[in-house]
Amino acid sequence: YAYFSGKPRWVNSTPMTLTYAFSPSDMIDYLSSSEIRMVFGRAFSRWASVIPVNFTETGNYLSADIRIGFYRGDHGDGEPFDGVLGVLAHAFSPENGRLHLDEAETWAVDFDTVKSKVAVDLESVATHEIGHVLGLAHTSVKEAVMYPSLSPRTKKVDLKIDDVEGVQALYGSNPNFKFSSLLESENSSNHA
Amino acid sequence: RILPDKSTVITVASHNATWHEFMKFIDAGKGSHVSGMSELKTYFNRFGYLPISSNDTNFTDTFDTQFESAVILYQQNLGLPLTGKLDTDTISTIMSPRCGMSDSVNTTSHGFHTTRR
Repeated sequence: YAYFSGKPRWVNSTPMTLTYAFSPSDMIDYLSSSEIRMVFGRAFSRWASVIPVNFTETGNYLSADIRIGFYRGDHGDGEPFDGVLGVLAHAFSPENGRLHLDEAETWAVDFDTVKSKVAVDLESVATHEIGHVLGLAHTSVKEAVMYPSLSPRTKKVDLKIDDVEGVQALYGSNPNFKFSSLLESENSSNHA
Repeated sequence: RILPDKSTVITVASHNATWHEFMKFIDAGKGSHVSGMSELKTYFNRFGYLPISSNDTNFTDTFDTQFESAVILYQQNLGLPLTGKLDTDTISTIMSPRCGMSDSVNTTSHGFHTTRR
């Protein structure tokens, strides 16, 4: 696992609660807001299950810690998106909180209903970008969520040991988290 | 000439996804000169592997020593065999969609340094 220089992390109150909100104007219309909120809710819950941090959705976009939006091409942050596939999304290191997804992609919540060869799993990308928002950079471990690339029509949402060790080194461990459960799931997927 | 109907054009467009043109560099190695390799060097620069040297503003189409080092660092960061060549594994990983954040470790890119553990 890797960090941004200086190992930036969120340092607000303890227990820590980070709020997140969706842009009121920069969203996609072919997925309902409830679907998008459900997907991001699951992605945030995955990280919350391993560190002592709560994530709470708020309707107040401007004051939220984490601000999520879908943008096309040059959207003013110096990192323009590039159309179908290529760069899918990006997020900024703590405590910036911006999480941007490329509107030009075909975002999918499940691949049963979306047949496009270039469909991209929204939950996988959301889980990855939340890792950046928390302070993780990219890893060289291919199975890990924080690996830089993701093929179309591929789902990768389960945090691996590399992801968990990295984020717990920043925030500590959720008292309800047991490494053994993670080891079991990794062993079973390795055997598979 | 029969123009392809709109849906065909859209289908073709999806096959022209970003970075698919990099397929032509497959198996290129040090010393080769392939037209358009400067585009691939721009990709490596974007993700933190190849700094633009101060004197020349543009990348060349030559697979030089500096680019070979960049390819090896990329292979290291992406968990690929360290061949220093644009082999099939490396090219298919390059063409794969990805996160826009830089991979750079301990170097400056987009204002972000990262430290690998």
